Amino acid sequence: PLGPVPLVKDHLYQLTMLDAAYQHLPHPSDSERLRHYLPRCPFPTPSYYYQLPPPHADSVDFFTRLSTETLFFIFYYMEGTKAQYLAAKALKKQSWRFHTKYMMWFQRHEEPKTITEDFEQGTYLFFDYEKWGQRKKEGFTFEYRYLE
Amino acid sequence: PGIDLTTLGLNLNSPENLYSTFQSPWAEAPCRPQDIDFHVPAEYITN
Amino acid sequence: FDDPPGLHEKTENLLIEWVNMYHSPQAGRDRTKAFFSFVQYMHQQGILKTDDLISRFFRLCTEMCVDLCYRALVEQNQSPTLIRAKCFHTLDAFVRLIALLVKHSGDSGNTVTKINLLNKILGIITGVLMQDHEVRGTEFQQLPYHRLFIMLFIELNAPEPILESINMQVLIAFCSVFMFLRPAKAPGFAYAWLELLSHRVFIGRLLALTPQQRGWGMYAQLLINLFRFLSPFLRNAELQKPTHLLYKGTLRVLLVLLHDFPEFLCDYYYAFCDVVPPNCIQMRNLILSAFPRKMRLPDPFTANLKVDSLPDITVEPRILPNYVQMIQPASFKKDLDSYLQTRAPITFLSELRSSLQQNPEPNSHLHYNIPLINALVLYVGTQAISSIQAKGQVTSMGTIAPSSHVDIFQYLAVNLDTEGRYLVLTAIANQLRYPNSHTHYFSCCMLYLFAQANNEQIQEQITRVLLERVIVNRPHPWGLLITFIEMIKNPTYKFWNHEFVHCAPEVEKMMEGVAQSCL
Repeated sequence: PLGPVPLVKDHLYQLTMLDAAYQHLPHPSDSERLRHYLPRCPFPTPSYYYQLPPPHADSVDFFTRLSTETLFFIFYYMEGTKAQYLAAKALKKQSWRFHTKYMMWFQRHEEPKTITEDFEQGTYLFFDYEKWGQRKKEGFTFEYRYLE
Repeated sequence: PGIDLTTLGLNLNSPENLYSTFQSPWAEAPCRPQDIDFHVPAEYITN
Repeated sequence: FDDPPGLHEKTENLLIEWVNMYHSPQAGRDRTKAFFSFVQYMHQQGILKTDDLISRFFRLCTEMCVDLCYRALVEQNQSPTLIRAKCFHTLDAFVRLIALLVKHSGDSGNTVTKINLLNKILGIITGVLMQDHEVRGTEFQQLPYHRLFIMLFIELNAPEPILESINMQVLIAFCSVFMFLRPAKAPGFAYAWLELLSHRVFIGRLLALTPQQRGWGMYAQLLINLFRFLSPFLRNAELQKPTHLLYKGTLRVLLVLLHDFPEFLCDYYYAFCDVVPPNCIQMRNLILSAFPRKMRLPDPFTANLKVDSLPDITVEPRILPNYVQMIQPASFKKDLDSYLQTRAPITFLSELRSSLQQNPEPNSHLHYNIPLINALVLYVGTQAISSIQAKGQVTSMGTIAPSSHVDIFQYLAVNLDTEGRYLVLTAIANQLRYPNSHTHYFSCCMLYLFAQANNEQIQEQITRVLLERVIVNRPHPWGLLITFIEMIKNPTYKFWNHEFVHCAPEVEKMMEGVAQSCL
């Protein structure tokens, strides 16, 4: 008995406004901080590509299995997100440490005999700070050098 | 008959909460880790 | 109106100055350093001198931010990403200014000053939105307002002691704004509104983190407004794309609530079923399927399931809105109580139909007052359960009748027209949820009405009301399944003998199909 009902004036106005709003829907990134370096660029990939991230992609275990370079890339390019946080945890699990003064990750090979303010023994990640500063992705290389 | 609610992009069997990765009522998939703003330690803000 | 001369330019210069300071590398971690020097600047400009000037400043800033967005949105061949970056460059700076002013206004212990300022600014943004919505009509754009609200909400919910101390008032402030901006008032903002309501930080705060579930009532109120808005459009089964998207979005949000906060749906199911249109069967099933996480539901298809012996079956469920108040007028409630106690006044039953037809839903073309029917059914049922327990008995097919309570249900089943009976049976079926004393009583009641019906039309309609809920896509409420299975399986009801079960080959086939899947 509760079949369709003719819409009254108010409802028609609401429907008109809803139709108009439908033309410019909010985008999920509207609720996220601006991503200066990796803004969302949704690209319609073929349907046979994975459309969803693999399960547990937001777990530390998953990140721990990523390569170190990938973790560095995530850490430096996805600042302020859960991905950066997970990458940092995974790097620590891979026994990297974060040098807050130089904002760099380094790996100690053995407990240093003396720890100076600036440099500790270990493998340092070197990368082209200028290129990084301009967010140039091409030519962005990581270079490992053992520091005595 | 309604719709098959398992096709709305929500992992209904997930042991974790869904709301913390809920992307949007119109999104067909949950948030990815890089979509979620996170209060990381200040030192990590390296840019 | 009457902005003091020069205030517009002064405000524009201040806003530009702040945006530059906000984005400058020297601004410091969260721009606090820049903020304190900017506040000095605002003082020098006399902006903070009076309440009225502060209000005008924020209104002008909001309008400037909004205008900037409209200009960016109409620029040709700009990618949405670039447009958003341009808009958010200013909006996010403005949000930070508001957040810092709220945090640092008055001394740290004075939460009243902070909340008053927040309410003022939210009110200003809301006012600008409503005026914009009205003036621009279908040209209205949600983008700037959505960004302002969500980023301000996220900023004011950062894990900082000063913010934790005012968090409940912040939530109340935002819920009040969202109540005011409900879709019926600002339909052009409806999508952004649902996006705001379902944002992970908003749901997290209101439903998960706020102690003693103090955010639940506010969240329920907001959802009720969403159902109210959707209701007239959903009544017309074929949904146009915009409505269908909003409906699907609502289903997603309800699924998240069902998965993460089933107790919330358990508590507020009654209020939601009052406003969800009766033909929204799957959405209503979704709400009714919620059960407390600590509860283990026995498989409803278990052969010879002894419902009476389930531990939870005598537990009274919590029902949050005070539905008894819905039974109006007071004279009707008085007669009802008197009839339940003493079966007098005897005229109560014969006047019942007209009482239920008083002031039906406006614009609904319905002849009955659905909220009144829902409240009456639930009230009579709960009174029946109490009187059974008062006699030291347990609810069963043998103890629910004879009773004045079942008299009322039977009278309604026999004497109402199709529409009225459908609404009463729907109100009864809405109580068939997880194992609790209401599910048990109303399940017995539905089966009793079927068994005692004096004409097949009633039995057919009972079957329809249950069947339409069983044949839709999942989820199905546990109480619905056990009632339907009992009805088609227990020979007492002679279900398969009824003419309507065989009235057409496709009906017979469907019945058997359903029976197969159930049994």
